[in-house]
Formats: sequence, C-alpha cells, structure tokens
Amino acid sequence: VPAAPPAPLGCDDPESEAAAEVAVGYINSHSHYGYKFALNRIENIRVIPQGLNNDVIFLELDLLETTCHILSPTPLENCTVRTFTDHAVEGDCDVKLQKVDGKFSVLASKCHSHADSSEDIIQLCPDCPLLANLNNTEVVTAVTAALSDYNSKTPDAYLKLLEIGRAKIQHHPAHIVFAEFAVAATNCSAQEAKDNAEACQLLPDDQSNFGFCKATQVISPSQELEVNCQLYGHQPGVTYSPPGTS
Amino acid sequence: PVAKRAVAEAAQHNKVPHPVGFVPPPPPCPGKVRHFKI
Repeated sequence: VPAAPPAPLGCDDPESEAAAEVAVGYINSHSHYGYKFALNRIENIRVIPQGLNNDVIFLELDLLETTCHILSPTPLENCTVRTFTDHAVEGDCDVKLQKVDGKFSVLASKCHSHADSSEDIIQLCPDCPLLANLNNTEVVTAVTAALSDYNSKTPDAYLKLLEIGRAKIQHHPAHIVFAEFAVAATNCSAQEAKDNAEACQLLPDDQSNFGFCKATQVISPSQELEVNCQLYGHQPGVTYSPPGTS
Repeated sequence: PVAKRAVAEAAQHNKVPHPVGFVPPPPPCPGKVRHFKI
C-alpha cells in the first residue's frame, strides 16, 4: 500500500519558518542599497518534491523595512522594524529554494517594495511627516548641508555621500526635513578636502569605511540643522551634534 | 444531479457536531503577522 502523501506545509510550521529565515537572509545579503528587511508574514508556501530528501520550495513573503541600513553590521535580529507611523515600507518577495538533506539554499528571489499609503498614515496620525521622494529638492538640500556641516566639524576622513536612504517632510506645525543617508570614507582628511574635494576617492570596500547619518533640518519658523553620523566597522561609534543646535 | 444532491444533503444531516470547546485549526496559509499588516 503506498504511503499517504505528507500533509501540506502550513505557513507557520517550523520548516516554513526555517525556509523563510534562509530566504530573508539571502535577500538582505544580496541587497546593496536601502535598509534591511525583516519577516512580517509568510503569505504562502508550496513544496514540490523532487526525489528522496530533495524538495523545491516556493515562498511568498511579506517583509517590513527595519531601521538598519543594509551596510550596517548590526545583525537583523537586533534591527527594529519601522513603525506604521514612521511611514512603513513593505516588501513582497517570491523566493524559490531547494531543500536537500534538510539544508536550504536559495535558487532565485524577486522582490518589490512599496510604502504604505499617505492617506492611511494621515488618518492615524494627521501631523506625522510623510515619506518624500529621494530626489526632492528640499531633501537633497538638507542632506548636502548636513554632510557638509559634519565634514567641516570633524577632523577625521572626509565623508562622501553614498545614497539617501529615506526622507520625510513635515509641514505643520513646523516645516522640517528629516533625512537618513549612507556615507563612505575617502582618502582625504577634512583639511585636504577643503582644497579639492572632487579629487577625494572612496576607500576600497570595507565595512569600516561606511557610515550612516541622520539629519534634521528645520526650515521654518526657525532655521536649524542637526546631524548625527555613526561610522561602522572597527571604528568606534561616533555621534556628532553641532553645538548650538537643537 | 437529483441523486447527488440527495447524497450531499444526507451527508450534511449525518455530520457529527464538534464537541463543546473545539477550536478549529488555523488555516495553513497565510501565516501569522509578526509586526503589523500594511
């Protein structure tokens, strides 16, 4: 009598969760911009047996953006998922894995990310700042000013902008731009960069050469700028706030 | 069709009711939401 086929895997079964963990690790390790994503829900799982101890698994995953930049050495389990009111970003991923002798490996993945609708945020939090386009003029201006301010007051390696990770603009009760951006160290000191910043070259890829900054620029009613940068790797964490700012 | 409908109805009538306190198993998918649903 042939054995009954095994019951289909449920999305919350330990094996499904193990496969999802491998998939999320793969997705984060193969992403080179933006933020690390954490698992929010396994939407679906299909197992196609290929033979003895050999399965192909198709996973549909719902992920949420964390506060850890993809270059951050912080392990995913220590990264905080952004809150709904922080204008969350969701990732929908289809992942194909193979499980051979109990070991998972990812064969392919495809992800799309999208921010929650502004209307939903406003409904819950009318005064919350909303995500802005990364090429928004106010955002670019705030990031440029913040990095310039940081470099002018830090004697260490001159930092160049790698990418703007996310930005939000608040209009009421004050006009404020919040921006987060990744930076990389160059071969110039801050003093050398004053003469010819264009000649400064990024150092070879090494985690210790990257950093992540958060800037807040108040545009009105007052004009203030605050920037905090954390450099990754073996360099000690550096937190910087220009004196005289909020 | 007449015979099939009769069989289906009979099956419904003969269905054993769940005992008191029975909690049906959750649907296999989608899984639980770990943080929040957008």
